[in-house]
Parts: sequence; C-alpha cells; structure tokens
Amino acid sequence: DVAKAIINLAVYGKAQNRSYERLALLVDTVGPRLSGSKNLEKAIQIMYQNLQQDGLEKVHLEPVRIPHWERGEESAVMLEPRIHKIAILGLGSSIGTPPEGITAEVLVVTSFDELQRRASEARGKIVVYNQPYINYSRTVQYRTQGAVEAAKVGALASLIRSVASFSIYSPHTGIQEYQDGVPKIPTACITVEDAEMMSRMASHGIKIVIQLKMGAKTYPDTDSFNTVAEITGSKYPEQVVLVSGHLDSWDVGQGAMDDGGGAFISWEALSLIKDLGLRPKRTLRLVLWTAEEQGGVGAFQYYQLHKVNISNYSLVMESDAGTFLPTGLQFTGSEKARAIMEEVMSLLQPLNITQVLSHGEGTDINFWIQAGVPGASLLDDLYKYFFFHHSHGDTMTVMDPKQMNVAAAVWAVVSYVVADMEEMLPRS
Amino acid sequence: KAICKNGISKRTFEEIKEEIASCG
Repeated sequence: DVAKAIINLAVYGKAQNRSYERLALLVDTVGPRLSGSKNLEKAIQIMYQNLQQDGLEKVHLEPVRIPHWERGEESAVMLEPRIHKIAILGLGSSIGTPPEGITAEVLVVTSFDELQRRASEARGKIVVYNQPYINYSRTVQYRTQGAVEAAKVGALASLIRSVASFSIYSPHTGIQEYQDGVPKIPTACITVEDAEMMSRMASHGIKIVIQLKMGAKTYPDTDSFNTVAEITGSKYPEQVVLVSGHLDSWDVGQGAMDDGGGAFISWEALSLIKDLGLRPKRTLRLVLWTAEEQGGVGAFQYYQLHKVNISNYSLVMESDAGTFLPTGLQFTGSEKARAIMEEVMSLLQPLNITQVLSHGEGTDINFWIQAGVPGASLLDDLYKYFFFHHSHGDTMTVMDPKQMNVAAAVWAVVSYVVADMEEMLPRS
Repeated sequence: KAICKNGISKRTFEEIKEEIASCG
C-alpha cells in the first residue's frame, strides 16, 4: 500500500502543509530570486542546507553561468492627452533608455499584422501592443518578439500589454529577446487597462505622448548553481527518475507560485518517500534549476553535463505551471510508456486524480524529451495562474497548503512508482 | 534485466500492470 501510505502522510498525516510552510519560510525571508541576484544565491545556499538537514543523499551544487540583468529605476508617464502615471515592468534583457528618457508619440496596434500594415507610421514612435489574450503560448510571442518587430519598423521603444488572463492594473514581466542585426530598443509591459485605454484613445484619433524612463542594465554573466539531492536507488542506482522545479524567479512578488511551489513539492516528494522509509530500485533525483526564467539556462547546463548518461534516465518530471489542485499528469512518451503511466496514475484514484494527458514538455525538461526520454509535467487548475504570473501578486497569499499537499502526493506517488518498477519506461 | 533502452521489454504489460497495482 505504498501509494496509500504516501497519500495519507502527505494529505492527512504529519507531513500535511509541510511544503507550504517550508516554502513560506524561504520566500518570506529571501524574497524574489532574479537570475544573477544575491537573493537567488542566498536561496540556493539555504536550500543546500535544508536538503542536507532533511537527510537526503548526495546533496550538491552544480555550477552554472547565468545572465545578470537588473531593471533599475523605471517609470512611464502619459503626457498627452492628459497626465497619467503608467504602471510598467521592464522586460528581462531589455536595454535602458537614456537618462532623460524617451518622449515620443504612441502608435497602438493589436497585432504584428497591423504593425506591418502601419509600418510607415511607426518610425520615431513608441509602439504600444494591445494584443488580445488568447492563451499564454500564443500571446507571449508579443512579449518575446514585440521589441524586435517594433524596431524593424523604426520604433524608439515598445510597450506591451501584459500577458495576463485577468488584471487589476497589474503589469506582468518576463523575458524578451533581441535579434542580431535589429536595433535594440527599450521594452516594458504595461497593464491590460492602460493598453486598452490607449487603444480606445487612438481609435478616436487622439494623439498620445509618453515619456518612458528605464534604468535597465545587463551585467556580465555570473556564477550560480543547480541544486541537486537524491534518494539513491537500491537496485539500479545508476538509473534515474528526475523530479524538478526552478528556484529562480522574477524580481517582483515572491516567486511563490512561479516556481516556488513546483520546487517545494519536488523536495516534498523526496521527503515523503524518505519519511516512509522507502527506497526505490532506481535513484530519485531532485533538481532545483537555476535561471529558468532566462530561458532554461540551468537546465541546459545540466543536460550538457549529464546527457552522456541519457540511457539511464527513465523519466524526467517538472512542475512549473502552479501547484493548485492537480487534475492529472501531462505526459510525453511512447504509447507503451503512456499505457504504463495510466496504470501508475490509477494508484491516485483515492484522490480522484487519474488523468494522463498529452504535452508533458516543460522548459527545464525539454532537452531530455527531445532526445527521447519520457517526460511529465504536473497539470493543475490553471484558472488563477496567469492572474499572478510574473507580477507583484505572485506571493504566498496565492498558495494553498491543502492543494500543495495533494500536488506533493501526486508527485511523490508517480516518481516513486516509476523509480521502483523493475524496468525503465520504454522509449519510442 | 532492468534496462529497456529500445522499448523492448521482456515482461508483458500484464506483468507490469500487476507490479504497479501492487503499489496501490
């Protein structure tokens, strides 16, 4: 009755609320953990100690060179048709403005197509994108590519409607990318409310002028670490089931939801298994990635270092889409492996969480999945996720200890059972 | 034999199902 024992300990027993309480202690005291920041390195050192004190095995840090970008002071003010202070968050990797800022007329567009049609109007202006929110993966293209597309048509800066499914005047940051051969222009996100307001103004032919000031700077890459701990396998210790979340966050809020929750239910999975005195046949390895938000930098380094052992990886798991109430497991792998995962998930019938869906991919495990290793991501109730994502609102207040208990139970049962099976998951 | 690198298992799916069910 291993699965029932894990569920009972996590959801009803002594371990209930533990992952929430551990997470709160870290994010309340350390705060946000931006790549390259002292906070992130402090969090890594604390986690290193935590994992050792928890009695996990082979606790160690694997060095990674990571980006160091800081937003500095930033502001935006609408000067025409009226004075209005605009809430902004500079986007990760953006350059800053000159100290006096950029003051320019605004061109509002709702899509890249409209920008192309109105390219002749964009030169010398600040392009404001008021793209509708469709879903994250589609709409986020405006955040990542908005500055490049605006620069191609001669814009001085770009302001992008936050990629959020709901807003109470919250700007949401995130990474953006420049392109070789295209001038770099400052770029920031604005609130849904301001993007829509400027769109309405523009539709009435009203001239809008904004002064944008951003003190963003990119510094040389810095040293960081992926944080690793294990329960070493009893029979096939060289074989691995990897469970993971990322420890870094953006520099706003507390990074409690993204991805403190994922990191801490991954730790909790190993804690639960250890507390029950279980040791699976193959190794359960916890990895807390660094610099995921900068584009999976720590995960790439880990893959480069460990891909030589790829044939020994049975399953790679990542939780990076919230730890609200789980609804199932997203899985990528062969049909045979999927059939096995469906059997594994049937053990979670007591929690009524048995679905195995497609698309197990995640930023930090994609390198392995693309190379043929089965991969799984936790699927949970995403309704609120993009309310808070990359915003000042990503704090412990968003988190629910009971939902984290259930998420940790799912994570522990899946990782343990796959690690304890006589054979590795079959590959395609 | 634990390693199943080529997706070729020496065990039947029924055997694997029973193994997983024993964890329930």
